[in-house]
Amino acid sequence: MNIFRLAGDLSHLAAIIILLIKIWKTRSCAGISGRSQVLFAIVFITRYLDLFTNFISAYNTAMKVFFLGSSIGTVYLMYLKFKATYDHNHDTFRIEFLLLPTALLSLVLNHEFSVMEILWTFSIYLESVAILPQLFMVSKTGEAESITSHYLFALGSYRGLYILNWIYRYYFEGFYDIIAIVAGCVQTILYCDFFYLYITKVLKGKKLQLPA
Amino acid sequence: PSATVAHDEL
Repeated sequence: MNIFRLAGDLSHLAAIIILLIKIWKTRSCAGISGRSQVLFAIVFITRYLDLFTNFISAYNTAMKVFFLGSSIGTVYLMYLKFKATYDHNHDTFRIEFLLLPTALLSLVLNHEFSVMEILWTFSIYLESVAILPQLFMVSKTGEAESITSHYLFALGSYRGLYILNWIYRYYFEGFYDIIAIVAGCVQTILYCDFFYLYITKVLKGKKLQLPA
Repeated sequence: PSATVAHDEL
């Protein structure tokens, strides 16, 4: 474990907590893409299948349980409890265009052709594009609540911090995982224009408004 | 030999 990975995990944890607070406090999931949340739940389910078979540490297990529970819980809140506030009309990104290519790619490009490893690879590829429905929705509505933009900033930062973790591990541990690194770079790059808007607008107290 | 790749990152 290193400071970059810990900061990344805490940023990821913060993002999920911010989202849960937003939905619970406002009792609404307006502006949030349910499709992205479904993809995140799939990411965690396919990645953490080794929850019971491969014990790394108490921290690792606790975080996996929290990520699994919170992502499934968020989908429940959005599609059942606060279903009436879910904005179907703007959450229209075709997620089959994300699921199929990532599934095929994980069958072709992986470290080991085994069920667990292919599911882990699929999860890594899917996570790199899972935010697209949410970014698409923000561009369609043209704006986002400030709490939603804080959520996106924390979520985008987590994988950016992981890139620093991979650089650290390469130089100090001689470890690197090219699949996670490439997917992590793609994932972080997808946030770049949002990061620009967040830093130039939201941090100055303005609302996140995309140029129409 | 298929070394099962143990992923220690979240």
